[in-house]
Amino acid sequence: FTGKKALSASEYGELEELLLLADVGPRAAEKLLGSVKNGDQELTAIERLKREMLAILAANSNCKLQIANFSDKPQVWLIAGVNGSGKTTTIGKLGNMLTANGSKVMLAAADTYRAAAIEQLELWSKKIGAGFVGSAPGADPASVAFDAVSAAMSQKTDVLLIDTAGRLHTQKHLRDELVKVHSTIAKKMPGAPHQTLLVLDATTGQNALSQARLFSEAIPISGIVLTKLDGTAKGGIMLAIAQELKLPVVLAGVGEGVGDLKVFDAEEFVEGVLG
Amino acid sequence: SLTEKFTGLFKDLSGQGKLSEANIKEASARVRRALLEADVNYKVVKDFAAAVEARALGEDVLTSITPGQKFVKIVYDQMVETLGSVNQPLALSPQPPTVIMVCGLQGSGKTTTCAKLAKHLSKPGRRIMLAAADIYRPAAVQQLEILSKQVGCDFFKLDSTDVAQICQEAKQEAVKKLIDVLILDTAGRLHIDTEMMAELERVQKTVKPQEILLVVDGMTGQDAVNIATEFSKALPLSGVIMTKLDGDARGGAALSLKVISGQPIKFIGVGEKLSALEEFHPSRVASRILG
Ligand SMILES: Nc1nc2c(ncn2[C@@H]2O[C@H](COP(=O)(O)OP(=O)(O)OP(=O)(O)O)[C@@H](O)[C@H]2O)c(=O)[nH]1
Ligand SMILES: Nc1nc2c(ncn2[C@@H]2O[C@H](COP(=O)(O)OP(=O)(O)OP(=O)(O)O)[C@@H](O)[C@H]2O)c(=O)[nH]1
Ligand SMILES: [Mg+2]
Ligand SMILES: [Mg+2]
Repeated sequence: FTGKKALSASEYGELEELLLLADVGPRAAEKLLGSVKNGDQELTAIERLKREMLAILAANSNCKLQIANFSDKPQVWLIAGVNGSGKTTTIGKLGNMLTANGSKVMLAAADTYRAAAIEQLELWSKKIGAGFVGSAPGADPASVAFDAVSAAMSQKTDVLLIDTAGRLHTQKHLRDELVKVHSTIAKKMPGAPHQTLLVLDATTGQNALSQARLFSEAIPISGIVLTKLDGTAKGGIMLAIAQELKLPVVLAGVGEGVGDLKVFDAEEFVEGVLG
Repeated sequence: SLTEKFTGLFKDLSGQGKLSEANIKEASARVRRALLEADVNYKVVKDFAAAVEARALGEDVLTSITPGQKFVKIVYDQMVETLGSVNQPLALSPQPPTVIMVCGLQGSGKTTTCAKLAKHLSKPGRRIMLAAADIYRPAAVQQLEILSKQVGCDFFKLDSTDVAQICQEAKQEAVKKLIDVLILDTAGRLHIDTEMMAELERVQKTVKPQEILLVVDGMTGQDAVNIATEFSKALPLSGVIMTKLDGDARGGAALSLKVISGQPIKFIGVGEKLSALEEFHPSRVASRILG
């Protein structure tokens, strides 16, 4: 049905299957197909669908993450998300991207909980030539964040990336811990954190919406990093997230290597969902 | 809850007169939507809804005094049966060491789960060894070594770029040290990464594990079918472990994993602590998926 303007019921069924297999979710898929049925009949159905999806993803005007020429320095960026989503690796790649664009970068290991989390981030800082602030395991994450912001301020750092422990959004005491890290940063430096990025795994299904809801209720999220898009999962749940929460996807993780991070491309994402 | 939803639906429908086959179709469409929202795979949902529909017609839901309740029971029973009816434990070899190989996608919880399994299997007189076969992720070996100290079990690592060799030497060391259970932690990998999947096949052919467990993140969406398909093609899986079910993910991927791999889900991970491993019970997961 690529060139068709009007689709049969069974063709709409095929489109629905495509969307559902991409993790768009039944409610969002129904809404999308409804708007396709009622849309500009001069365009093909697929074109109507693409435009509707792009419009949803463009719901927030702050869709482009600034990655160079910062006026407020040090930039303090906080990274959060559920366990295993790719936060630590994303920070390594992002630090590399920022360094390549002319910034002096520092990484802070505020995951003081998980085994070898601090070592993991320190290895990344060595790999990309960034500064590093850590602590002994078990230290208070908020105090690591505080020390890191102080160090970044005194060491003429351009961008400080703060790694946090993975946490399930449903655990109140862990949400509270994140809120404390966020407010400690804000008290130490007005205007900080300048970015708070939520890392979501593209392989996650409908639960990503619950994650985005609860994390953004706890702290103000400025953007989403969608990781593991190099797999076969399409990350279609991002449409429901964009529609409901108006959160922009700013970066895409496409592999485990230091260079495997791209600026999010909505057109490419839509192409991926539609196979 | 599902019971309330279907009791309500059938009440409305029977209020409109005698129930018909069309009403069963409507109910099964609602089941379909609920399962899609719970991350059950689209194709698995289709087959499941068709089975429920056939069963509902065959078991006279239409003539029941409580059609809603009867329908829900059919859905629930079908789910429990599909998930595997009863718990299937780990197969420990009478000739030690039993080798358990753990594999799966990046970040699914393998390393933590290996340590949890070691703790679960620990009992007086039984020696467990954890072997670090992830040579790629920064500090992966350290992570497992720290966990092995927390469990209080043996630990094996080797400075080599040949993962099959590392696993082979771990097994030889386990034999030497009279280890009862050797658990191999492998690197996370994509099911579409041919080289990395070939690495797992080499390990399997070299070490011939008694158990090959696929560790899958409980929040996984439609992709669960792809993961199960490719890993089953590459390896004779013996079981699945679903992690991070201490959150609010419905866990519908469990259905896809069981149906596609044909293997039992043996455990679920319910937290970051090493004690947070539970034996899989189909009835509990069925209730969770059905919400
Ligand atoms: N294929 C692929 N793997 C990724 C990507 N991003 C991260 N990973 C891998 O995912 C796994 C988990 O990454 P981490 O960076 O440790 O994730 P995390 O969110 O920091 O984990 P916790 O701190 O334990 O919550 C590692 O094996 C990474 O190499 C990606 O974009 N693609
Ligand atoms: N809440 C919760 N977290 C878990 C569970 N299992 C593992 N985790 C966490 O998930 C994150 C990833 O766990 P790992 O054991 O490093 O995952 P992995 O599969 O070995 O990752 P790679 O080796 O990079 O592929 C860590 O933060 C763990 O503490 C679980 O059942 N519940
Ligand atoms: Mg981390
Ligand atoms: Mg691991």
